[in-house]
Amino acid sequence: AAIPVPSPSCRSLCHRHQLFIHFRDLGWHKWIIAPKGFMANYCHGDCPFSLTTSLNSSSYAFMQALMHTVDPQVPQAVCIPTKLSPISMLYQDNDDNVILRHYEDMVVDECGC
Amino acid sequence: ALGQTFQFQEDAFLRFLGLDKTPSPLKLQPVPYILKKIVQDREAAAANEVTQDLCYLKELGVRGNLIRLLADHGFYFYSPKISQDKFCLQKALYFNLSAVHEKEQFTMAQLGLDLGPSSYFHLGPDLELSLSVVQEPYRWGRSTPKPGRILALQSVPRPQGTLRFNLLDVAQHWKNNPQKNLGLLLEILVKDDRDSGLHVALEDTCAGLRRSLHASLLVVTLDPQQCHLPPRQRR
Repeated sequence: AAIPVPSPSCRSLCHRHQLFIHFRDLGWHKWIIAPKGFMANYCHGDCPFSLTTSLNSSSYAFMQALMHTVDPQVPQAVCIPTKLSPISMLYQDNDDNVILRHYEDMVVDECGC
Repeated sequence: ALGQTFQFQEDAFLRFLGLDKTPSPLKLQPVPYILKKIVQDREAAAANEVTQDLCYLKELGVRGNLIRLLADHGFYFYSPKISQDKFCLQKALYFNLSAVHEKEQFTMAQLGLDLGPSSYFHLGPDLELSLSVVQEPYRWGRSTPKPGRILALQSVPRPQGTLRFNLLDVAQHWKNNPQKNLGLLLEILVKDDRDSGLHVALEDTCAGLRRSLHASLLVVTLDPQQCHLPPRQRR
């Protein structure tokens, strides 16, 4: 499905942002054979009470947002990953072994409050 | 301070990934086509948002979520008298299985022997490959070491190209009894070199084999915590 692009007024609201991780930036390209990098993404944005119900929110986020309006010392609900998926990595270890394993929860598919 | 923080965070994450420290391989190992294909297929499926069963390797036909291509850490026996000993090549093969966690279950263990270009064999002498499990420690003497009791596994007449051997039972035994992992003994024997004209070809063939031989153990394991086994059928 196409990723919905928030309108300018909604840009500050909680949503998924693209983040491509290049293993070269971390110096990991010396031991990771494949992939060279992956689209990890991240979640960022506000979770205002008025939009809590429409931002893929948990019941807890709704309650926290409600409490925030009553007591501003309670922080607002936060924007977090709500659906993650794994990636497979092929790498070489210090014993010259080549290893292929998958790692859970490496890619953010969806965000919510 | 920033560098130290990065180092600390990197180490913590690598431990989380199951690595003791940042790998720094000195030389890159050849990656078999099958592993590259698995990675490419998974990347393509992820890009197309196709749901994947990452606990089944359709390319290998087995269940498993971790594939290791273990490097051989064995050594060559040096035999200066090839024609007298009838050994073209003798090599100890050793694969370190200590990284395989106790909870992991073996679903595949395949020894791959790449003997190099098959052109060596067309004009050479008649050879036979023999593979055995070493069951007693090597005896280290003044000359070459000798393995103790061995259990013959398989014999292949006229070997060439890439050979594969199923070592699932052997690897399982080694994992359950790490002290009994004394490796394998690979021997390539000269079956018939009575023709003196073959002697030069024999020397060339054996030297070529020593240069090009590459052994590895492909091990697939399944972590029951990450991959649930299919329920047993009721009788």
